[in-house]
Amino acid sequence: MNIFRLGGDLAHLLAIIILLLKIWTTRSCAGISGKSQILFALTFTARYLDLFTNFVSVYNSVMKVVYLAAAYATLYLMYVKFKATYDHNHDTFRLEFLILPAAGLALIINHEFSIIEVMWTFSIYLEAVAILPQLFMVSKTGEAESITSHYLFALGSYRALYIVNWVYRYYSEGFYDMIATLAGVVQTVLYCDFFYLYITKVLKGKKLQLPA
Amino acid sequence: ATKSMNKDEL
Repeated sequence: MNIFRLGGDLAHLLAIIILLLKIWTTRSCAGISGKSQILFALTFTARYLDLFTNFVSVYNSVMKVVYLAAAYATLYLMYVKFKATYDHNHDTFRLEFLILPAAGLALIINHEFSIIEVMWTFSIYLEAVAILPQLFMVSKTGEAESITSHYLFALGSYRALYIVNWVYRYYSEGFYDMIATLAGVVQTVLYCDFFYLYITKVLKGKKLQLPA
Repeated sequence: ATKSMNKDEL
């Protein structure tokens, strides 16, 4: 463990907590893409199949359980409890356009052709594009609540910090994982224009408005 | 190779 990875995990945890708090306190999931949340739940499910078979540390196991519980709790809040506030009309990204290519690529490019490894690889590729429905929704509605933009900033920062972690681990222990690293770069690049808007607008107290 | 295989990251 290093401070970059710990920082990344805490940014990820913060993002998940911000989202749950936003939905719970405003009792509304307006502006949030349920499709992205489905992809995140899928990602964690496919990645943490080894939750009971591969014990790394208490921290690792606890965080996996927290991520899984939070992902499904968010789906419950969006599709059951506050279903009436879910914005179907703006959350229209076709999930199959993301799930099928990620699954196909995971079958072709992986570290090992085994169930657990292909599922892990699928989760890595899926996570890289999981935010697209959310970014698509923000561009369609043309704006986002400030709490939603804080959520996106924390979520985007998490994988950016992981990239620093991989650089650090490469030079300090010779560890590298090209699949996770390249997918992480793609994932972080997708946030770039949002990061620009967040830093130039939201941090100045303005609302996040996307040029329509 | 691109191997890592040790899944110690989240």
